[in-house]
Amino acid sequence: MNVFRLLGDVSHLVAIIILFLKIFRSKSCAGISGKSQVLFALVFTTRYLDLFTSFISIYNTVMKVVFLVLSYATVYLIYLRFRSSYDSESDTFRVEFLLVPVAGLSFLENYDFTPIEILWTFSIYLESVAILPQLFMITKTGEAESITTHYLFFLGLYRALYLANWVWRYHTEGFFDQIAVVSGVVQTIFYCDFFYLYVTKVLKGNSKLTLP
Amino acid sequence: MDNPRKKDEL
Repeated sequence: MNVFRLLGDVSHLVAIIILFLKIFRSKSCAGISGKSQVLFALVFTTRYLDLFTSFISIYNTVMKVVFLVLSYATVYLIYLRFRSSYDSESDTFRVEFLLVPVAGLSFLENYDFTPIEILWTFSIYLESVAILPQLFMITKTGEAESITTHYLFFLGLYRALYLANWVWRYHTEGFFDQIAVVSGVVQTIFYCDFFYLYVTKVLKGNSKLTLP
Repeated sequence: MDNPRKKDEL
């Protein structure tokens, strides 16, 4: 474990908690893409299949359970508990355009042609594009509540910190996970435009992010 | 590809 990966995991946890609390306390999921949240729940499900078969550490197990529980709870809030506030007209990204290529690529480019490894690879590729429905929804509505932008900031920051973690592990352990690194770079690039808007608009104190 | 995964990352 190194400080970059720890900060990355904390940033990821903060993002997921911010979103869950925003929906739970405001009793509304306006402006939130339910499709992205379903994709994230699928990412955790296909990545953490080894939750019961291999024990890494208490930390690893607890974080996996927390991510799984919170992501499914968020999907429940959006599609069941507060479904009347779900803006399905704006959440129109065709996720099949993500799932099919990601599934195909995970069969082509993986470390081992075994179910666990292919599903893990699928989760890595899927995570790099899972935020696209949410970013697409914001460009479509032209705005986002500031709490939603804070969620996106910490979510984007988490994988950027993981990139630093991989640089660190390469230099200290010679560890290099090509599939995770390439996907992580792609994932972080998708946030760059948002990061610019977040720094120049939201941090200037605007109550919400409105796209130019 | 040889499998470098240490499976310790979330």
